[in-house]
Amino acid sequence: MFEARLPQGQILKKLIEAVRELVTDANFECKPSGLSLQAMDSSHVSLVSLLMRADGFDPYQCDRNRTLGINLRTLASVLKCSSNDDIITIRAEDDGDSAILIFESPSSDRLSEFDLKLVDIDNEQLVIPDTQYDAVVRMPSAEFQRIVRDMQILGDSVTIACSKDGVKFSANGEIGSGSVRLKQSSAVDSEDDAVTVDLQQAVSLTFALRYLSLFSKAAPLSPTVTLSFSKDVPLLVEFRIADMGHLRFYLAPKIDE
Amino acid sequence: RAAQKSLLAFFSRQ
Repeated sequence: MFEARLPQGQILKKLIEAVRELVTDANFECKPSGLSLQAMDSSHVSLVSLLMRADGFDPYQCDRNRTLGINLRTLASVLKCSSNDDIITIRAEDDGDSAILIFESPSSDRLSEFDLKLVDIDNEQLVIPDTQYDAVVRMPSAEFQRIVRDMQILGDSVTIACSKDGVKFSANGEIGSGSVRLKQSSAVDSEDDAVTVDLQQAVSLTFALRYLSLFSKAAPLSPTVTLSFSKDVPLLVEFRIADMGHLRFYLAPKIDE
Repeated sequence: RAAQKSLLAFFSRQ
């Protein structure tokens, strides 16, 4: 049997809200070490990679590897039936054809149970090579979300340039052009408010804002986001999930022809 | 003009 109880159930709610517009169906790979998911969007431009380690659950039981194919829209609808402070348990019986979701109120006086039919998903797994990135930018996730939203006023793509001074987002379209420049923070009250640029070499890449906007829906998961860039390789956008794992998005760059 | 690349141009299938 597979059973994973997540005391902070709202993490799962935020996760599914963050990926459900990008990916319709996904295989949750359940292993003794934890739960993972990898899926591309339908146009094969971006990829979602989720990891939730077993030690983030309490308890976590996985006797053998299981693949749970789940429609994320359905899962999102079901998760809307839980409260933010509910404890959420995912269970799958051996040889069962469904995943069971249990929502438990903090005082345990309300228990709801939903049985979701599993779906067969032909999921291509990609090998993501280890990459030494030219620049790694860390910033508040709310700031990332705001910049992406602001740039969308101007056009459908954004050029992100990292240098020792900081990071510059710029867009131009029919109505005009604009940019937002963030300097590296010198002194901040909280590390979560800081902007840092870890630079090996200056790099400038162009990306579709539509996808960055979808990625930024993960902002409620984590106060900070990390953007990793290298010339002519996909952007990595990473949100940490408490102490238990991460939600990563990869986005292929736009390249001059 | 910049063209959108597919992710499959960078990552290989398992």
